[in-house]
Amino acid sequence: TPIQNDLSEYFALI
Amino acid sequence: MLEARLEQAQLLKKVVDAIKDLVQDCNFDCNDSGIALQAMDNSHVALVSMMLKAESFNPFRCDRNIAIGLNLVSLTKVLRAAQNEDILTLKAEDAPDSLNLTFESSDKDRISEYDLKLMDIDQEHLGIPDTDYSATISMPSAEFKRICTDLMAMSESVTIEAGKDGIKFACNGDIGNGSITLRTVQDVENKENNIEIALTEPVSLTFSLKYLVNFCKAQNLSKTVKLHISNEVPLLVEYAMEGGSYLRFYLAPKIGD
Repeated sequence: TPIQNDLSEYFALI
Repeated sequence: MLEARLEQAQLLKKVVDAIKDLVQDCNFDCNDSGIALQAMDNSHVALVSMMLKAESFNPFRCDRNIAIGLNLVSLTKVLRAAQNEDILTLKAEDAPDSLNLTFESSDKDRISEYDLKLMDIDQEHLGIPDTDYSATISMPSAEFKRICTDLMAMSESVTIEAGKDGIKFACNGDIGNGSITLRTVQDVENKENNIEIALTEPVSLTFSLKYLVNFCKAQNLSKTVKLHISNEVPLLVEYAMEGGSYLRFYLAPKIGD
């Protein structure tokens, strides 16, 4: 089963 | 101060209805260009980005940056008192501790007024880079909802594959598998029935259907929805509204086996 990824991996906190 | 008047309350009612199950406490960030909201769901898998442009209001006045910290469950309770066709006016001071909402019936025989207590919300903001997506698909929003709902009955995830032959939504579940393939549709009479696929390279990504079905609550905002997909980056699901306003959802892909 694929693992659910986290958005913070793609978008930096500003 | 903020003063923003909507000709029809249903715009705000529909927007809040579409996002309240994903995010609960969030800031409406107001400035002279309009009212913006950016919030992630608790699991950091989905992000809501709303922009209600000043052009969607008449009039719209906001001379400085004002953060309106709202609990969307509370806001929903107040908005339930507004009829879809009511004229809705939002008012807030520069450093507000409450948001004033008035609902006027279109024949002006009833005016309702509510003050909603605000919250101090320290919100994380994410920088979303401008992305040239490999595939952009425009389709009827009702069709997208049907696909997501049908596939969710079989599986937790959907693989979206866009290629030269069309776009394929495929799932694998305990009871079996299923897929729906869409090809380009050009309906000259009813453009909202069009399915348009703009592709620079083939893409294939897997997403959680639970979130996609949740995004589809925005279906009433727009007859069409746009999906922007690139390999290895979050999916963007966009509902455009009149006046340049929009509701966007970003969803992190599922990865690995």
